[in-house]
This record gives sequence, structure tokens and C-alpha cells, in this order.
Amino acid sequence: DENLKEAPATQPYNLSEYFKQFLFPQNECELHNFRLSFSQLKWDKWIIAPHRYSPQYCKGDCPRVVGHRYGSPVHTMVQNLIYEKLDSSVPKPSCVPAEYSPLSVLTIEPDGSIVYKEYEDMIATKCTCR
Amino acid sequence: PHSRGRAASDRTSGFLVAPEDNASELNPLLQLPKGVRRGYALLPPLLKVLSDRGPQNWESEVPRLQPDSRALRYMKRLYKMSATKEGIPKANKSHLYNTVRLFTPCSECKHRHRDLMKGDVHSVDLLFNLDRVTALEYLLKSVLLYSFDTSVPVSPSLTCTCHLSVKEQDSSGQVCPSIPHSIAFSLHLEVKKRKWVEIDVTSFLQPLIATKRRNIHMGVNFTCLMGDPQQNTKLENPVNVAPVPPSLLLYLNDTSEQAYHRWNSLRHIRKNPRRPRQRNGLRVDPTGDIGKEPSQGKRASRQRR
Repeated sequence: DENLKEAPATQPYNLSEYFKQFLFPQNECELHNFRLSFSQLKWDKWIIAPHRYSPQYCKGDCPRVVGHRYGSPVHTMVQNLIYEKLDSSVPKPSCVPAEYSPLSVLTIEPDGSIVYKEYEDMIATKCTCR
Repeated sequence: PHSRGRAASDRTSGFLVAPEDNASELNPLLQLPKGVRRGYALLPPLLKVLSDRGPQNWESEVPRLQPDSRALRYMKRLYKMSATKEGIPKANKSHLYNTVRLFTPCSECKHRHRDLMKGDVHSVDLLFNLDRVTALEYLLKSVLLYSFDTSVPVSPSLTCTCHLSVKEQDSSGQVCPSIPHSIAFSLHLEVKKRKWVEIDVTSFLQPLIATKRRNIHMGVNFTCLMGDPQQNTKLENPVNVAPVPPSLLLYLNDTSEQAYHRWNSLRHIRKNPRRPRQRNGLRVDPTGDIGKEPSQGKRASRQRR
């Protein structure tokens, strides 16, 4: 009885919320959507296509045991250990893009010629902790 | 997480070289003074503005001349064939190019008609300025692009003869028709409304573009007759279809770090579908043949297998 009295009165339906914090840490490192149009940047006079561009970005905390989940090298866990145990001025591992996809752009050059170009690494497609 | 960034900044000049920097690209002795931000000055316009060196710098990149509307329509059509609506390049194995440049002839060229017995021969002097082609862009194919704006009703089938000659410029910059390298094309075309006609001039212009010639000056004689020799219909009175001066289309393989090299990723996905793609230093031969893997690469892939 004593234990029960001390235990916080939790409604039965909160239990799933309560356990979730252990299973999926809050705002874990993951890919986020971001969409821009070149007219917002006033570049649509010379960038003809595409009209909209979604570069995406990575944001969130890197859990302590990153392992296979992010394809992180062992160094990431070592860095995390240094931050926690030895020297907190060493930064925690960061949530960064691991893979990208290209983007095709149609632009008008200053001399009036027109160029179609495919640029590498313009859209983040996967995140990792490093 | 690639170390590529360092490699790119170490790379010798190869990106777009703004005209004033041309000299330093052409003559290594005229290297940019250390203080000048070399990496920035050599970036293509899009990457230049993304490096956000303040609006005054990239204002100069905003086009001063508006392109020809027909040329713009053609390039938008090429874009739709090459990329999705979101701008992702289509995985099209046949297209090796990652850059296509369209040049319209400089405005001062004259359009001359000469009446001959056989009717009008349209001849025109074309001067193309190729300053925007960078040192790391290799020619895969070049095409003269004619757009027939047939507002006047013409016979459905035409047989046209096009005679090209390249004119050297003498040291004083005057156009003097030296013994022109010339080539004649005879092509039969079904002219529908707003017809594009592409004339492949790759072998013809390759020597000039390979030597990074900045200006290409050529004369084009164009004669169209009605009828179709294959159907041995009699070719009769010439048709006064005044083709608009053609544009020059260059299909290029940009070998710089920032450009997308589909065969590297295609090759890589085939070999290691699971491992995340990493950049290898493989140099792609400009003619599109994929360079041989270094021998140790073969041994490593054999071990992996």
C-alpha cells in the first residue's frame, strides 16, 4: 500500500505515452521537409525551372547508442562518450545529411544564352549522426 | 560528410570563368592575386548566388540580354524531357549529358538573300560567342537548331540543302572568308507548324570547340525545294521558307565536382546496392566511355565478391 500511495496516480490511458519516451526519444534526428520557390528569392527572372525546390534538412537529437540505426561509424559513440565523460567542450554528434539527390536547373546566363545543368547533392534524402 | 569540399577548392580553375577571369584561365601566369576569392569567382552563377556574397556580386549574374522566345520554348521542352516536375534528373541511361547550352547568334550578323536561277538561297553569317562554356565541360554533341515558323502555307514535305562553312578570323578580328572548311547537308523534312529541325554538326565543330575556341563564325546557305526525292516527286520551285537564323545547341559533359555524374551513381548502385554511395575519383572520359577501374579497384571488388 505504501508503495502504491507513493506511486504517481497515472491514468491507465497515459501508460502508452509514458513508455513512449523510452522507445522513441523526443525529436530524434530525422529528415524534415522544406520547400521553397525561386520567386521568393527573386531569382525567377533567370532560373526558369524548376519553379519549386525542396532541399529538405536534418534536425533532431542524436540518441546515445546510434549504431546501425543511422549507419554511424563507431567514432560517433566515442565522441559521445568523450562529451559525456571527459570533456563537455567536445560537441555531441550532430544530425547531418548522409545522402543527397541531384537537381536539374534551367537558367538564363548573363549573356542571354540558356543552360540546362544537373547539379550534384542538391536535395538531402537521408540523415545520420556524425 | 564527404571530404570532397577540400578537393573541389584545390581543383584548378575549371568552373565557369567570368570573362574578366578568362585571361587567368587561359594564361596560368596571370593567376588571380591571392586575396581574390578564387573559389567564388569561378563558380557557376547558381552556386555563386547560393554562396551569398551579397546581392551586389551576383547582380552581375542576372541576365543582361533576354533570350529568344523560341529558344526558351525549346529548352523548356528539353527540361521536361530530362527532369521531373520537382527537378529530379530522369534516370535515362541514353542521355550522358549533364549540361546543355543553347546559344543564339550575335545580333550583328546580317541576313543576306541572293537571287539565283534556282530561286532564293538564304545565306546568313552566324557568330556564336561561347564564353560561358567552362574548361571542364566536354563536348558530346553539337546541333544547329532551326525553327520553321510556317505561318505561310507550304507543301507538307520539303527537301532542303544546307551548306555550312566556317570562317576563320584573322588577327585583326575581321571576318575574312579563308578557304572555309565546309560541309553540305541535304535533309528531307515534313514541315508541320512550329517545326524544330536539328542538324548534327558535331564532327564539323568538334575541332573548334575542343580547342576551347571562344567565338565560332560560320556561313550557312539554306535552300528548300518542295517535294520528296525518295518519292521521286519532281523537286519544283523553291519555297520561300525563310528559316529564322539557327541557334547552336551544345550537349556537354561537365566533369566538375558540382555537376551530377549519373554513370558514377548508376555504376555504383549496380555494384553495391546496399552501401551508401561514396564519391570515387574516377575521371569520366568526355566521350562518355567510362574509364577503366584502377587495377587495385578490381582486386578489391573481386575480394568483396
